[in-house]
Amino acid sequence: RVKEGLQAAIRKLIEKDVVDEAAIKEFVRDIQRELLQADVNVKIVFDLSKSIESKLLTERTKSGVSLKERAITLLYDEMVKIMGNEAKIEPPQDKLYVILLVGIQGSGKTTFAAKLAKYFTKKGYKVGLICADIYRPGAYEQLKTLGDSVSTEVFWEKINDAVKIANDGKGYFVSKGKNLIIVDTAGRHKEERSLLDEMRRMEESISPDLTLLVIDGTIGQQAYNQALAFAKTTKVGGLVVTKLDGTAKGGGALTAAAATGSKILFVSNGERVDDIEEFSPTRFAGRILG
Amino acid sequence: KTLTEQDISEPIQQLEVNLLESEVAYEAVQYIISSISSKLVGQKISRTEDKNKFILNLLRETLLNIFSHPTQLDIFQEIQKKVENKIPYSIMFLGINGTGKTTTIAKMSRLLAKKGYSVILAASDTYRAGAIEQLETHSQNLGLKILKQKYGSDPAAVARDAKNYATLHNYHVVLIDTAGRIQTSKNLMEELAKIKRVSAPDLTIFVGDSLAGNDLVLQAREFLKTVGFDAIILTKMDADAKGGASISVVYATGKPIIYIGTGQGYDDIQNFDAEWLINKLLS
Ligand SMILES: Nc1nc2c(ncn2[C@@H]2O[C@H](COP(=O)(O)OP(=O)(O)OP(=O)(O)O)[C@@H](O)[C@H]2O)c(=O)[nH]1
Ligand SMILES: Nc1nc2c(ncn2[C@@H]2O[C@H](COP(=O)(O)OP(=O)(O)OP(=O)(O)O)[C@@H](O)[C@H]2O)c(=O)[nH]1
Ligand SMILES: [Mg+2]
Ligand SMILES: [Mg+2]
Repeated sequence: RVKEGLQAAIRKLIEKDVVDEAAIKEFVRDIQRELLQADVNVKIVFDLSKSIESKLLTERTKSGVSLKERAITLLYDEMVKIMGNEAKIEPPQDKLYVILLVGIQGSGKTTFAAKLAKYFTKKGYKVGLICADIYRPGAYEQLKTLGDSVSTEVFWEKINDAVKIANDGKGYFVSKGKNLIIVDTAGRHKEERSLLDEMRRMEESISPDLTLLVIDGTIGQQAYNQALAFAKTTKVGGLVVTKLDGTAKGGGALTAAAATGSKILFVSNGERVDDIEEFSPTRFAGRILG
Repeated sequence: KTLTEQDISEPIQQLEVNLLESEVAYEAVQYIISSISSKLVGQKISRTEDKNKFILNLLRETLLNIFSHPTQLDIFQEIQKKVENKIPYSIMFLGINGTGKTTTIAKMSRLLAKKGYSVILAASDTYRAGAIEQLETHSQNLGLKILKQKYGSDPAAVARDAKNYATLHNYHVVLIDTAGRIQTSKNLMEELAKIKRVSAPDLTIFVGDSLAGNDLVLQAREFLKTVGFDAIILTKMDADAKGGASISVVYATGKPIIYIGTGQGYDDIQNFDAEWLINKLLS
């Protein structure tokens, strides 16, 4: 349905005998609609579309075909500016690399932890998983079950101190010769002061090489403020967008990239541990716009 | 003076932006502003009357209409009717992954216990890692009986067994947990429809995430069409959700929101109050 959106908008634009200011404004309005329906942040939609509008207005003397290509290129470039190009994490194999997973309740962190463990195991890393979620009932059992399914050991302690668990786990896995550790944490949102503080203390204490913010692909306009709160509390180095096997277009992830100034690194598109993909900007832009 | 399209075009545009930023889904926003615009054009307002105030009142009226459209549901009244006939009342919870179904069930059982009803939990998520342990921990914390089987067993059978057990042992309410699922998965939606057919719950509740954007409408419509539900619970309102999601989902399904989730504790559930929500949105 979104596929019709951008293509129909472009077709409408180039089928006009005269591509005047009104035609461009109509095209921009069509683009805005697609982006809003894809859950991109309202302000970002207006900034992005204004920028495209002004560029198209100065270039509208181009012929139909080149105008079409120009419109698509402009749109794509504006989006890549926000979400980033392809970017892979390639941790060194000769020293320890620690990845901290953070995000809102239910976004898919625990499931992603196992996917990431399998992803890196396939690349030859020796991976360890740490369950540093001390609140959610069954959190350890969930990660343990997932860890078993990807033959990765899970560290956990039955204590009330998430930061201590993460540190003890780090020490434990170092002694076991692991070179890549993934720390799963409890879900939290921007209003939960003490949980944000725990996350800050966790980052200070274990100094992860990478903190990944896991974003639910279905998130709406709240994406900006929520992501901003995470970025203010920790050094968000990258984003993971989940549940893209559904109908969500993922505009909230684009928004989160803008709010955190970080790139989208991975996409999760299913419940199974194999349902993980390296981020592809063309595929993601295509999903949002068609 | 008589309002023209030109008079209202700027305030209507601003209203559109405000509604979108308040997390109302795009389609619902278009419905609201076109309904307001059609009532505004040709409307006479006195020279002193503020057109913005006029628009705000129309907005309030339109939102109230959306919320008063569904038949309201008094869940405790329904439960009491069955309890008086010594039949257990069963409630099934459904929705996409991670919205808070399992946690909401725990909160509901606390609400029911406070009113003196006995509750039994049916662990009909026999698929997701840790799902049974999660619900089991809640049952232990709350002192409740839980019916469960091993992972991979038939979720419909667990639900049906829970109902039978409740009838045999005189429990008042059965709460049925189901695995989260994306509404575009034909197989999983058929499985859910089968769980519902076999367990025949008295009430089916769609649990949605108040942080979700336009997708919430797509989820709700598909669950309604393929499986059917009677009421909605929106969770994570404590994340500072503006609440627009509640408008989107009621507009899209015509079903009432009965509760909102306001945290991760057993007491973090509140009755949904449309007036409160509208005031919050308009503030
Ligand atoms: N369909 C689909 N489901 C997913 C995906 N990623 C995670 N899930 C499901 O989403 C639900 C929530 O995932 P979790 O891993 O428990 O989320 P979480 O962020 O750890 O949750 P909290 O620890 O409570 O904050 C589970 O049912 C997962 O199976 C995905 O990409 N697609
Ligand atoms: N802040 C907040 N968190 C909530 C609320 N409701 C649920 N959660 C959290 O959201 C996360 C997911 O909750 P679950 O109950 O596991 O969600 P679910 O729908 O059963 O998930 P699946 O079974 O995997 O589909 C947990 O961390 C809950 O504590 C709420 O109202 N507010
Ligand atoms: Mg988790
Ligand atoms: Mg659940």
